[in-house]
Amino acid sequence: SRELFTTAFVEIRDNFRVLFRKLFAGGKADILLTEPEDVLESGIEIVARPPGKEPRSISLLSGGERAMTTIALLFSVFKTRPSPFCVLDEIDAPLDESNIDRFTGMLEDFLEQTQFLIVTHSKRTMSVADVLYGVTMGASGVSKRIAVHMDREDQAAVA
Amino acid sequence: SRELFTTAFVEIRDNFRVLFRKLFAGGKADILLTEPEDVLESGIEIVARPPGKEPRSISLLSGGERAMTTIALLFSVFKTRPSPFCVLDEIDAPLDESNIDRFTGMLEDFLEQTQFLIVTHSKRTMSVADVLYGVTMGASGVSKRIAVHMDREDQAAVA
Amino acid sequence: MRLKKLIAHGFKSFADRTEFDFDHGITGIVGPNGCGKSNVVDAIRWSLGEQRPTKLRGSGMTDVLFNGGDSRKSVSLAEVTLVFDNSSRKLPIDFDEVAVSRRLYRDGESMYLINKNPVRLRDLKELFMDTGVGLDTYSVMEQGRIDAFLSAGVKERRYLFEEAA
Amino acid sequence: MRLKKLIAHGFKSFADRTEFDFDHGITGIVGPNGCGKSNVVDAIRWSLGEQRPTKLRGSGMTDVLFNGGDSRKSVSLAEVTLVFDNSSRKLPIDFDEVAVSRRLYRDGESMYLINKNPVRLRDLKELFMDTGVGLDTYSVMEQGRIDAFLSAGVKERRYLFEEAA
Ligand SMILES: Nc1ncnc2c1ncn2[C@@H]1O[C@H](COP(=O)(O)OP(=O)(O)OP(=O)(O)O)[C@@H](O)[C@H]1O
Ligand SMILES: Nc1ncnc2c1ncn2[C@@H]1O[C@H](COP(=O)(O)OP(=O)(O)OP(=O)(O)O)[C@@H](O)[C@H]1O
Ligand SMILES: [Mg+2]
Ligand SMILES: [Mg+2]
Repeated sequence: SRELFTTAFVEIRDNFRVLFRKLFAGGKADILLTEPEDVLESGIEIVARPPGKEPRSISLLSGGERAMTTIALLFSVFKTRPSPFCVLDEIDAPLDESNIDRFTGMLEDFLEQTQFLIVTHSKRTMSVADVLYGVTMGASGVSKRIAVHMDREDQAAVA
Repeated sequence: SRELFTTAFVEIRDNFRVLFRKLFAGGKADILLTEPEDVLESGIEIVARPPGKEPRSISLLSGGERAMTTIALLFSVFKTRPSPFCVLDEIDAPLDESNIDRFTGMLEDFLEQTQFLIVTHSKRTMSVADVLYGVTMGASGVSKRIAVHMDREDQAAVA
Repeated sequence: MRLKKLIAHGFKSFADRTEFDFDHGITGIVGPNGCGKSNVVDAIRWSLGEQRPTKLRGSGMTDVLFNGGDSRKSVSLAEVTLVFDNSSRKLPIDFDEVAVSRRLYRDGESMYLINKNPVRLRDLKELFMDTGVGLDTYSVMEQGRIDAFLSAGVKERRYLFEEAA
Repeated sequence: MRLKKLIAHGFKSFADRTEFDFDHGITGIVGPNGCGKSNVVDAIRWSLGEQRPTKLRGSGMTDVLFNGGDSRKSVSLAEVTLVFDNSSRKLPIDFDEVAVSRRLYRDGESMYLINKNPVRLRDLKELFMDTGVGLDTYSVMEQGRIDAFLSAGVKERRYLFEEAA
């Protein structure tokens, strides 16, 4: 089990270094063990340095930078141990438009192995979905599913 | 101090009942003391019932409903004890377009006594600001302030 | 092992039988605040065997039963079914389609079913072993949790790596 | 008692002297992720006397000093000034404008100033007593905190009501 953990750890770390640079278009990131001599008990330290910035503690990252770092980590785990489906509930809420584009771009790299269900309010994220389901709630507090299509105007707005 | 607390509590509660109904266009809300016989130690219970729904625990409210409930509470306190200025950092992130409109509508009711500084990514919220400041960061990690105007296309998009 | 369909009936705000066809690469779920989008995410978590009511934003497990609205009475049964395409035989069952269901009655009695056959929770967990699907993997990221991961302690973060090992 | 201006110099990512004119009803602060918007909010909290580094997302107070970038060296002084319009004399000082400043040197020494005169933190707190401005009122709502209020315990919520009393 020590070997299993170390192999998974090293793979996730290598993926994280690559995917972070891709999501941030630069910068540098790493994952370290706080107690490398005791792999089965050690804590996990995350280092993230957006492009052009000095290395700082991750608590000083902005809301959007923290979300993108966690997304990089999520996808690093998926690359190591693919999951057939993934459900994301408003993960794009803190992101600006260019980060939403990088996030949705990365989704497309994982479509071979993973299917995504994404809850969102962002038209930019909606525009990459194959199908959109609307949920509405009538006056009686009952949810219903409706078909939704993005109209030409909305499509053009995010193009 | 017992009288002071009770007076403030009753005023905030009365304001909350009114402002909740305004923000949710209906429904019912209340604030209760968990131990009414011991005012100085008692906890505070919040009851919120969006229109058309049965009374349920506030943990079952949706992300947007929770944010609107907290906004109603915030403004209830301001009505009781006005604050000269208020800083809100992406408070509109979980809100859909119609809730953003209700939130920004309520802001305008408080402009007599309170000045607002609002950090936002939403064009709808930007459109109610008197002035917009952009912040940019150059390659060297230094933030600078720039003047920003919403162009005609963006203005039209949220009209 | 694609997720083809979700059917919810009597679960949270889905009082009526509601079907979602998920057999696509990226499916978007949209709608106003409070309409029931995150309840769809809770339905998926619940049908995979979630035992902690707080992970479904409730305080007791019967909080998932539709409990009425202005002109609707509460129900006494909640049921959610996930239908998987198993033509790749990733799930150790000899069927092209595998339907995983969970039921809960108002009196607290609950049931798990695989292709309409009652099974124990343990059988359900074994079914998904080593497929990457499960409650502790990163396959379901609830609303607002994106920020919690980085603020968790260094030891708490281990579960992500352990699950992958 | 309007907030007219904020001047930050050497505070977090504001290495150069940067001025924001806030003398309006609603001022919007916009920009891409990571550009420094929340650092403006931190600057306001800090100049009002915030003592807890974690409330400024740091671990020690010197985390607020600009600590360099690709082609810039770190600085040894951070200073933030808030300028208030006091023509209503809400602040117990006989001036039309009141400038409240805070300085921090790299060696940890810190200073508070009112209209350029050094004062103690206690004097600063007394200045804002009963004006509704302060760290424990609801006048500054940091990013991501909107959800935390409802999840706080019933006793923790008291401070909102006590502050207003
Ligand atoms: N057992 C139940 N019976 C009926 N309705 C319920 C039940 N449990 C939760 N609800 C209702 O479901 C609603 C919340 O739905 P949900 O969290 O899915 O919204 P959402 O679409 O995700 O909204 P948002 O965009 O704000 O996140 C609440 O208003 C709540 O009252
Ligand atoms: N002492 C410091 N010196 C230099 N830069 C700093 C310092 N402290 C924090 N920063 C940088 O400031 C940036 C964060 O800025 P901030 O949180 O204000 O972004 P933001 O505009 O609010 O972004 P978002 O939209 O993602 O919330 C981080 O990238 C961080 O590295
Ligand atoms: Mg939701
Ligand atoms: Mg921010």
